[in-house]
Amino acid sequence: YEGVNTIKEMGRSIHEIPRQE
Amino acid sequence: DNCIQFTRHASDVLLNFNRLRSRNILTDVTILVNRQQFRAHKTVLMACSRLFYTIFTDSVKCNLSAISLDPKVDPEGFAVLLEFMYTSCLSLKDSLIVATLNTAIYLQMDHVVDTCHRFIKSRD
Repeated sequence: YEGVNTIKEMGRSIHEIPRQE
Repeated sequence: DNCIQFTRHASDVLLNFNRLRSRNILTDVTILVNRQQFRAHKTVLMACSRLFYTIFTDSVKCNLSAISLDPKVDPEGFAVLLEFMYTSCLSLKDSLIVATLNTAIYLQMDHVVDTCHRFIKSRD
């Protein structure tokens, strides 16, 4: 975005759904 | 004005979609390929394939819970492409490359078709 100061977050962004319950 | 861009977000979302598929959660369609069945999410299929986009944007066909593909489609080739849709990883093997290419042409996955052509050329 022009004029927006973008900061990169390298870590996980959301919870991880498990393979099995 | 700051934008915090989570660089892994797209791949994290896709990973979770794949977990939902493997646990058969909210899958809403069965794709029948020569008697083999593949459960999937319509939204993921139509986001990746122009054929599925055409099918599921049709007001009648979008309600189908099962879709039969052309009997000429190879189930193993389809499995490779379905895995790609949910992982972004295209597993190309010499033994399956023609089946994968033909299935990608059928599903109208143009970028994958180009990649298959390049893979075949690199093998020549």
